[in-house]
Amino acid sequence: TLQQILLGLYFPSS
Amino acid sequence: LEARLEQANLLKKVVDAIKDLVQDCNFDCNDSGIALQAMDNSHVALVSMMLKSESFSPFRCDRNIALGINLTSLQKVLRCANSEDILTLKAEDAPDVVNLVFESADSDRLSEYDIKLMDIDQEHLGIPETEYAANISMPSAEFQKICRDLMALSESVAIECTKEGVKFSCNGDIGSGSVTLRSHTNVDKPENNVEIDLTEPVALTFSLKYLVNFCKASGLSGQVKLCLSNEVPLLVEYGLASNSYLRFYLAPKIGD
Repeated sequence: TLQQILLGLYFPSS
Repeated sequence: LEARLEQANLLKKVVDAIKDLVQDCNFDCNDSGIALQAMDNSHVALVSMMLKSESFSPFRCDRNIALGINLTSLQKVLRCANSEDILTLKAEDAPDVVNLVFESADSDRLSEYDIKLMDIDQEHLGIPETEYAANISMPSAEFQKICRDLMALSESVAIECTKEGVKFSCNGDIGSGSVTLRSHTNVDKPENNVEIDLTEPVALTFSLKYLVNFCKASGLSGQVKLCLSNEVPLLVEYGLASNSYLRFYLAPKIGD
């Protein structure tokens, strides 16, 4: 969903 | 690791608050304290806990270790503690178990439990420093009541913050509802204060199911902080003593 995409964009894997 | 917490209850409340969102997670221990970061199964909410070393007395962590713990198991063991018990967490180098010792402050009872650790390959996310457009502090019980009340009508809530105040509103099959809060200072009971710090108006919509879940942390702090910026995940923060915290992030609902 867009929500999931947004969370992934905002908190990139480090 | 050897970390002594005056109140076993603190960790119990943290685990009770997050257990329905995340199941297995790593407790990352280093000399600054014990941290946990985990996404919920649906990948729209993120939990971030930090128990700073200052929250423990004493605190010793000679090498960085990740303790992979199933929260249901941890909850079972923490339930064995009495509410006033002191908790000491211990783990060896490359541990198989984490050891929990509960001490009664006023009797000589000592109880000891080991929880088997798991190997958890968890994705670690970078949480950027963010200047939010709106920072709202309010009583945590008030936020909990608003979320629960509005959930009776709808699945989602719109949070609008303007210089007039913060408005929580919803629209559902049976009708609609809203609660508006304005800045408010109570000198005698500062935990009842509502503070709104706004740099620009914000309007976002969130799933109430998650917010109600976050509110399980209300017992940890009299106040909750909500930080919002347009098109950025909401931050819901419960501050703990010694700058420790429990934070939840939730991605907003976006139009179809």
